[in-house]
Amino acid sequence: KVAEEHPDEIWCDSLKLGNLQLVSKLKNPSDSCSVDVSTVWWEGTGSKESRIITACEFTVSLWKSLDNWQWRKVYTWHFTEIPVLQIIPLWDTCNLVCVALGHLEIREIRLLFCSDDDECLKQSLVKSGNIKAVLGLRHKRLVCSNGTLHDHQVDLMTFSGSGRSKEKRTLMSPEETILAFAEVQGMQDALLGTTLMSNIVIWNLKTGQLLKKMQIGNSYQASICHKAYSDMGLLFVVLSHPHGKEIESMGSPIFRLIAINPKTALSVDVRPYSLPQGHTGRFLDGEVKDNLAAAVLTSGTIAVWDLFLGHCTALLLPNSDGNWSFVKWSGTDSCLLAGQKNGSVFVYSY
Amino acid sequence: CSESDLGPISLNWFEELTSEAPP
Repeated sequence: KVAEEHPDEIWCDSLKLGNLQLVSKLKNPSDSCSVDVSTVWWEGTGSKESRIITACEFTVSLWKSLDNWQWRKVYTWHFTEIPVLQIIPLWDTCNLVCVALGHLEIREIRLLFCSDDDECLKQSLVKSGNIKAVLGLRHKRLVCSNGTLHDHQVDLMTFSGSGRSKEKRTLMSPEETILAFAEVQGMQDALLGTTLMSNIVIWNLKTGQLLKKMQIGNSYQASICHKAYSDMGLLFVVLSHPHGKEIESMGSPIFRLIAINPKTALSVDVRPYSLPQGHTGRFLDGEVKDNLAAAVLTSGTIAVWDLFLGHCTALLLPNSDGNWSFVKWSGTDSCLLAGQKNGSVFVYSY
Repeated sequence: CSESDLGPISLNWFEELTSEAPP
């Protein structure tokens, strides 16, 4: 009877934490502001294991797993001049990770690794300039777009196993600012991007060709692409709209799934992913992995959606330590890594 | 999603667009 009278209230209560279970907490004692978290495969004394990597303003730290979901900080890379903005994981690599450094925009991308000979921490400059978007891809590759309208360039870099050398090739530029890149699940040679002028662009990574530039309408202005899936001749793309206006009839969609026919460049809305009633906020940071999307909202809450089910499956409200400021899916298992500016990272199993 | 909304669908769109795009 209560559920009938107050369906939204009951649903929200059951949503809090939802499918998430807290398994571990890392506390970075550094005084500086935490900015990002990710996971990386790391090979130490003969065994390959998943480790957590955290970024503060001027340090990046690697955490080794101990027994009972405890973590110990084992390495820290230090940066002196430009602050760290984000971690860029290279998903199927071992002992390699990239970071983006800059103030408001990315100025440098650096590769972090550990020397084989003396196990010393190393870092090397991969790219510098006015970098607009970057993404780590499978097979030790990284794509980034840089420059202004007149000298705009899209570079694809492939690293060697040790990270010491790299091979660079240029992808054809769409001649406008790229806001984000996304890999296409089910089509490993395809790369997708969203642009400032509401276009979705597709490249062939093998040939470097720009295959299509598709207008997706004004309601999608400044969209960020997170993930794309190729199925039955269509591209299904998950977008977020950090600067989007609220559409009353749809509530406040944080993510949106659209279907595009790449042959005709026609697209349709498939599904909005909105917050449950009683919750508000705009997209601040987020990530999509397989069928799960997670976002930190301006309200300081983290929300999780199952893209197949179509609704929010978990809410992490701000805790006594404060608001959430970044969220990532673990690349190596089904864990959610939720971070706060004060250096706390909470690991939730999903 | 139907062909009336999205136009003719091709399962080989990636190969077809690659052969049509400038090298």
